[in-house]
Amino acid sequence: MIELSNIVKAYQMGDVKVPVLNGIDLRIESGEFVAIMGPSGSGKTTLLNIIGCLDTIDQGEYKLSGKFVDTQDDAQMARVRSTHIGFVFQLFNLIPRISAERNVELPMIYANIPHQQRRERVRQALTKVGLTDRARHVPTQLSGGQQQRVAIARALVNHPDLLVADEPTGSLDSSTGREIMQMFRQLNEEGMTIIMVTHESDIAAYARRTVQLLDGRIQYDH
Amino acid sequence: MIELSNIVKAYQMGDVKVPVLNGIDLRIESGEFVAIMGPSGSGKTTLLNIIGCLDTIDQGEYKLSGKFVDTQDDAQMARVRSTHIGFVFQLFNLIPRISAERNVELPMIYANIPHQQRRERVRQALTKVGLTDRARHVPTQLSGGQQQRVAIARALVNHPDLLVADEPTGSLDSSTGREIMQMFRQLNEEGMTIIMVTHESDIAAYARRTVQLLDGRIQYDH
Ligand SMILES: Nc1ncnc2c1ncn2[C@@H]1O[C@H](COP(=O)(O)OP(=O)(O)OP(=O)(O)O)[C@@H](O)[C@H]1O
Ligand SMILES: Nc1ncnc2c1ncn2[C@@H]1O[C@H](COP(=O)(O)OP(=O)(O)OP(=O)(O)O)[C@@H](O)[C@H]1O
Ligand SMILES: [Mg+2]
Ligand SMILES: [Mg+2]
Repeated sequence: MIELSNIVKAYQMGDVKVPVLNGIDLRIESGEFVAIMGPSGSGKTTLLNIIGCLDTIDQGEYKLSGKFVDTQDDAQMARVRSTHIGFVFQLFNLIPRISAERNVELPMIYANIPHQQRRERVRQALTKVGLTDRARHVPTQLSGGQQQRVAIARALVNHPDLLVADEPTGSLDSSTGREIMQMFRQLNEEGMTIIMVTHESDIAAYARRTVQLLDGRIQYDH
Repeated sequence: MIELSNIVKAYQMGDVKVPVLNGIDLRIESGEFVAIMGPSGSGKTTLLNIIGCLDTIDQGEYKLSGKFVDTQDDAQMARVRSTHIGFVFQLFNLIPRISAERNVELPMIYANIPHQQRRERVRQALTKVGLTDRARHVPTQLSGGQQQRVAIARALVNHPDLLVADEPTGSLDSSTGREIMQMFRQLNEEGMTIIMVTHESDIAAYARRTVQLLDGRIQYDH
């Protein structure tokens, strides 16, 4: 499913170059559940953004389901993203001033899902994350952990084949975190590929494989 | 230092009332280090915002250093906040498009600290959180954990007597988190009062006392 070879990525800030990924080789088969760990600033979010087709690479090759990503045009990539990939951002990226249920509904509007089916799926997704009683709250009327759970519901609502999640339980207490992880494990057993960044080892334990990043390289992988 | 008695707080959403704190009694002496834990949505951030004079109560009494908070006017409260209280927000609240060093400098501009002293304190604060090499980055050019560390540096730069921190290590890997907590412990030993929300028990272990919230009441306190 995911084939990354010799991936190099640096940010450019004016005339200063900030190297982030310095030669990443990573293969992830369809149906795997992989955790990515590493120190703050080591390139985890940058790697996830590349895997989720939200950012580009400077060197190397990225093949997603057998096709080179950098040769596809923007419209093709947008279609791949909206139908195949669900993304949970580290800082949620909810749309301010619209309710939790509208935020969750949004990806289905892009995918042309009919109205009645959208309403049903929103209800199911918010139930799965324990927030049916907060459906009408806008992001500023939700706690940090509740906003994170809305972001998780939004990522799952289109039943993606690949879930890319950046510290999905970072704002949750341990028992709410365990409930979310049990749901992820269930989705993985039903065939969803999950790639998740976490800094908590008891969360990484839900995955079957852990990849450790250090200074933009893979330190170990097992 | 902090005396909360029978604190009640509810949010009003149109004609719907959302009760959050349902009668909180809490005394915190000067120099204490207290952790607050509890499920997502249980009122931890709301309680911290009240303690930090960022939000108001509906019923009950709040005395900070012997003075009733609700009888002070806005200008007096703003002066108390900017000179005595440092705040680390759960979602950082950095000012976008200005650099890390400018974000850290901001509280000192409000407190009329002279230019040369400000530059020196910014350098010290960013060194303490391990980010001297990211001083010129704006928030979107920093990782999640780096943004959190800028928020911590900003909260400490005015040497407050009271530090109010909402999940200060939520976006940090465990070893960076431990470094930040060792710094907090050092500051507490030098006399700073610290009140910190966390959902990780190994972080709460740095405090000397843990208060557990459930459905807007204190479940236990030891
Ligand atoms: N402006 C608001 N309007 C209505 N309800 C609100 C508002 N802000 C917060 N709430 C509700 O108040 C409750 C307490 O929120 P609070 O942010 O204090 O929780 P918390 O304990 O910090 O949770 P977390 O661990 O998820 O950060 C939540 O159920 C939330 O939905
Ligand atoms: N737009 C940018 N311009 C310059 N540097 C950037 C930019 N975005 C990120 N960086 C730098 O790239 C490095 C990797 O960032 P990334 O967000 O991938 O880290 P991370 O492993 O996710 O860290 P964290 O655990 O703190 O979230 C960091 O050192 C950061 O300062
Ligand atoms: Mg990150
Ligand atoms: Mg909170």
